[in-house]
Amino acid sequence: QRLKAAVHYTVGCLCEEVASDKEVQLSKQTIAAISEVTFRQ
Amino acid sequence: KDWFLSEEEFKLWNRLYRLRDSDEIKEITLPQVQFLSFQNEDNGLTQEPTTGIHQLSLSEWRLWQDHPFPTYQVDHSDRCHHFISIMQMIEGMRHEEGECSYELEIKPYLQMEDVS
Amino acid sequence: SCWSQELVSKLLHLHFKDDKTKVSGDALLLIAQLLKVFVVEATVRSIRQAQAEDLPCVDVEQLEKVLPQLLLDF
Repeated sequence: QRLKAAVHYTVGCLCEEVASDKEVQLSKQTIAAISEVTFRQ
Repeated sequence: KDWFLSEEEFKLWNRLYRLRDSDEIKEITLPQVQFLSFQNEDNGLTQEPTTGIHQLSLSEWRLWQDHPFPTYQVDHSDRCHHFISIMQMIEGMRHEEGECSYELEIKPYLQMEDVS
Repeated sequence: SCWSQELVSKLLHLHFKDDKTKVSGDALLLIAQLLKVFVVEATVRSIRQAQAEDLPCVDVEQLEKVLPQLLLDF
């Protein structure tokens, strides 16, 4: 779970960076979903 | 120093990204891959939908998969274009009744000695 | 890159049979880059889908729409 949290945090930072660059908002659930997909990949 | 989140990072994660029990969706899961031809033991574990756990669906939007979605830095792979063309074919056959256009089109080329 | 080498190494070692398997720094950097490209691609494709639907916020539904093709592209 700690590893998942570290991946989730890293993915969150990346998503926020892209989202702010595109000036859109990502829901927390979307970030969590991208993190889960990334972890599984 | 190691892979753990630092105290600071943990606070940020906890505030910005962590899904809470109070959230409508408190956990996201991916569907378990099942190869039906390998009936291994854990295939039995069909996941019961549980409240608050959202299982990402790869089929909910299947009707949308008959065209390529826009890409950014990574183009669509050949197998993705193949998937899209199959979804287009399925879409084309969806409303057929009885006769199958694919069969009517391909049948004239069938030579029985090729298959006997 | 935002993926620390320790984090990438830990992720890889989850799947190694032999814990003593070593991964070179270059390989870790390459995997970190792959992870970054994957996350950015998933995010931008979801954003594009939300923009196509004129939505101010990207929700799980937009990711689900692009997910089959995204997974086939990696």
